[in-house]
Amino acid sequence: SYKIDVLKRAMGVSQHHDAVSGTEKQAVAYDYAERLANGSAECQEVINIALNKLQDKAPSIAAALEWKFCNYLNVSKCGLTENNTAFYMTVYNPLGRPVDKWLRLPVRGKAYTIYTGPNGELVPNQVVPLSKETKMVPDHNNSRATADLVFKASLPALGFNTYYISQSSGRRTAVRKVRQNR
Amino acid sequence: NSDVTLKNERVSVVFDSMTGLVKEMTNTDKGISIPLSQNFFYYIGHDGDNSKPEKQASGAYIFRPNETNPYPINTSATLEIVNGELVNEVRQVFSNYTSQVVRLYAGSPYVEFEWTVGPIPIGDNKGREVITRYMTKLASDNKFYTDANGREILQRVRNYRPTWKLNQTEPVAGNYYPINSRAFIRDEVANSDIQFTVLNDRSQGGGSIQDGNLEIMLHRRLLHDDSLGVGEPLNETGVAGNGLVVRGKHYVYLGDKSSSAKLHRDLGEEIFMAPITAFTTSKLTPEEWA
Repeated sequence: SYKIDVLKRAMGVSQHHDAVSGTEKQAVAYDYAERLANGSAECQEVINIALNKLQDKAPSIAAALEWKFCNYLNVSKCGLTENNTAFYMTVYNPLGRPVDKWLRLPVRGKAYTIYTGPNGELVPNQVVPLSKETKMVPDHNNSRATADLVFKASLPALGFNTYYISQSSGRRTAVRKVRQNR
Repeated sequence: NSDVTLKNERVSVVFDSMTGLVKEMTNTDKGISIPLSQNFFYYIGHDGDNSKPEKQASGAYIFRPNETNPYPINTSATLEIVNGELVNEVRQVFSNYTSQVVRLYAGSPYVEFEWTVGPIPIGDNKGREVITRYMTKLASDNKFYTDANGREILQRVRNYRPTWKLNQTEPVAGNYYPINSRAFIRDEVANSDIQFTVLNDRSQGGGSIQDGNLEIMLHRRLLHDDSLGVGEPLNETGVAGNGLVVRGKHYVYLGDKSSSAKLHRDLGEEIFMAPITAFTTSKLTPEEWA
């Protein structure tokens, strides 16, 4: 619980009116951001422990897994998905009802195969090339991703699903440019 | 030379071939179709004069545009189209600091507008406040609706306050309200059942300055302190020193009032409590993993 307290304290500080409204001085904004980032990192460690407890492991592979979090998925940046040709992903649904959620992962391959569930069901996916023009791979974020891997995660209420994602052979979705009359 | 249509089995959005802007939206499930236009604009922030309270500058506390009408960032956008089995998207570039991806996932009843704005240019010494504006022809009768911190939906009436007689001196800012998770406009004409709803991924400000329109503030960069205590202009330069680039999403739904009410409650919850993703590069085979 002391790890969770770091974020609790940061949130407590952020109840101050200037953090809520964004009227703090810039130096204070940086301080708020640092506190929240530290709190978030500590909570990710807790989630790491929780996921290892939730996932039943065979006795032969009892070692705890190290789960990593991609904090920059919103700007198509994730070192782990960009730099590995195969990886596992767990998606936890905090809502008390089942949810279907479209996920986008920054990748560099042209095609991928995704399996889920204990029976290894195939999950349909699409590799969408990123566009420099719309700054989906902005120079700002140092990402090496060239595409987004898109698929739908079907999640149980207050539960999780795991996915095995690996690069395969195939083609990406084509991008068509439109020449407009002006 | 023909218009570009983004569609799935439930909804479609048409983009004008001449301008590259959104032109029409249809809810196929409900058989509702409306002319819809969407574009990015900016207000120029008031420079102000801090020695005179009536000449307040636009700043961190205060939104005070120089003029009532915002300037379009561009009157057209270049387009790129991606068609696939799971997601179709149209990418629009409006300027070197404004772009957008309009996405439609298979089976989705709503359209996702992912906007990217910044760094806002200030080379001409003008502070800018960038908005997106969704323009319909709905007869919204001076009204629009926002949420109160994701809970109660409140009706907002232009140039009106329910508990006192308002002397409106700010035609734009005086009609801006917090949009914490959603806002919508309705066709207020009798027997019409159309509602246009926008859910956002973060708290923003916005208003319906003209009937049928819904505008939402996306990003601000200002050059003067508004003299209310912060003591700095709202001019975040970021790590590179040129200003921040901001990206976010709007989820747009066109429907009747009852289906809109259901959708924005469910979807609002899903946006607020989004799934948590975690990754690992375990050496286990998929069989061992299973």
